Amino acid sequence: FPADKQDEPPATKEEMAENYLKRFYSLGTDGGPVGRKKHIQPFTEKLEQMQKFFGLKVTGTLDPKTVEVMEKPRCGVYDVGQYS
Amino acid sequence: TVAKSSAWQKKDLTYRILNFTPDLPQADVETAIQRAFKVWSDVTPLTFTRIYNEVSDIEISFTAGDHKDNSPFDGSGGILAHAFQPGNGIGGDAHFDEDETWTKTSEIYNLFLVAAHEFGHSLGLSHSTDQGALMYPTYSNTDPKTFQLPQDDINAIQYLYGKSSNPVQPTGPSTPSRCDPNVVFNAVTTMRGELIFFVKRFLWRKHPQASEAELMFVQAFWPSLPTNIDAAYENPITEQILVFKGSKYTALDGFDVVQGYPRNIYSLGFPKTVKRIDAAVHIEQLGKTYFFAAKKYWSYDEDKKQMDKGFPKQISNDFPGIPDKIDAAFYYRGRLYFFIGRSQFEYNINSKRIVQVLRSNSWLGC
Repeated sequence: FPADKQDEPPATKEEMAENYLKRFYSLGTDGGPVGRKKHIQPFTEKLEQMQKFFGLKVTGTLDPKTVEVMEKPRCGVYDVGQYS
Repeated sequence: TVAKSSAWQKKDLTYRILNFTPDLPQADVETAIQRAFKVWSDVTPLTFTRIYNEVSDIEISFTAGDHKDNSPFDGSGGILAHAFQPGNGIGGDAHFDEDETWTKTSEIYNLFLVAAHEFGHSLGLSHSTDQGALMYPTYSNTDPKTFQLPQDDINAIQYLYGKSSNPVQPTGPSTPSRCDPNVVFNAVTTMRGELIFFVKRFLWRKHPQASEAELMFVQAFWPSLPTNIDAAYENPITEQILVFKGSKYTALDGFDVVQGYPRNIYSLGFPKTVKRIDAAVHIEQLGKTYFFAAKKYWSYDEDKKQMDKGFPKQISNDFPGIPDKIDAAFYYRGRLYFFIGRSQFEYNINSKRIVQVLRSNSWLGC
């Protein structure tokens, strides 16, 4: 049988989180470079903003509960800010 | 919401359905969209008229992937749809991801529920942090047949467009807050080591190791279960949860509804005079299940699958100090807990005494 799918490498969760925060919390579009050498500040700040929005513990880290919420099917409109 | 100046400056809006998903008959799509607009016109002076041959205020389309609006969809799951705040051109338009499966049932994803949410954006609403609100960002698997616009959404849309002319102002369900001292539970049960507190269309789920309880929709767990249930208990022998509403009860095995349910409570041995029960609890120490209805209670033997002789009895005689009309009850770590209104009575079966009186929500981590 093919080997079980390896656990996704942590980077995937982080990339998923980064895309999520870019999409719904305008990470990276309001200053602060994003990418390999991103400043920790915007990512953590946006992550905390998302955790606060969803009433999660504001840890600033990608805890399982936060990842679980990020993986839920949802609307494509920003949580902070507006489509225009 | 957007600023009032950015909302539609007219009350009579138009919409046009540019194309149809192949997942549903066209008529079902039209009905879902019409019903989704009605959610908002019922609570405001807004009207929505469908037009066919010219550009409307709210252009509705089904599309997939990158559809040239700078907000590409992402395949099945993830992002389901989006819509733009009021304005000219793309303003107000709503796009639905064709890579999703659109349904008219509680199977994911119900088109009516998603459309009602997106049209909230088309009218100028943002996302709500209220977990029970329609405008909450994530999809909630609730029963589309019994949908009621929550109060949080009514407040937001009426801020922008005012109240409806309906002489009876519509109101909607509110979301329970964990530390509301006045919360009244419909039912409480253990569930494989966790505690489940049912309140209206929600449940609080409390894991012994977690400091706080987690709020969920009942129907996120069990889509076919009714809301506002009457009673629930865990049968430790079968590890099933039995949930009661009116004269029916259903058995749940984890997230599954057990085949052959719902059944009549009369099959358990209740007389026809009993129309509903108030609370149910299995007391392991006695090996009996107690059912409470009005001022009486019954004892049921799970092994023999019948009511014990000599019942019903008066609650006041056998549980001194416990007021009649119990809302909920559960048995946990050797103690029996009765919930009556916003009070909770911890009861010692052996000494037949109330050990302490607590707030009903003392378990939720307030």
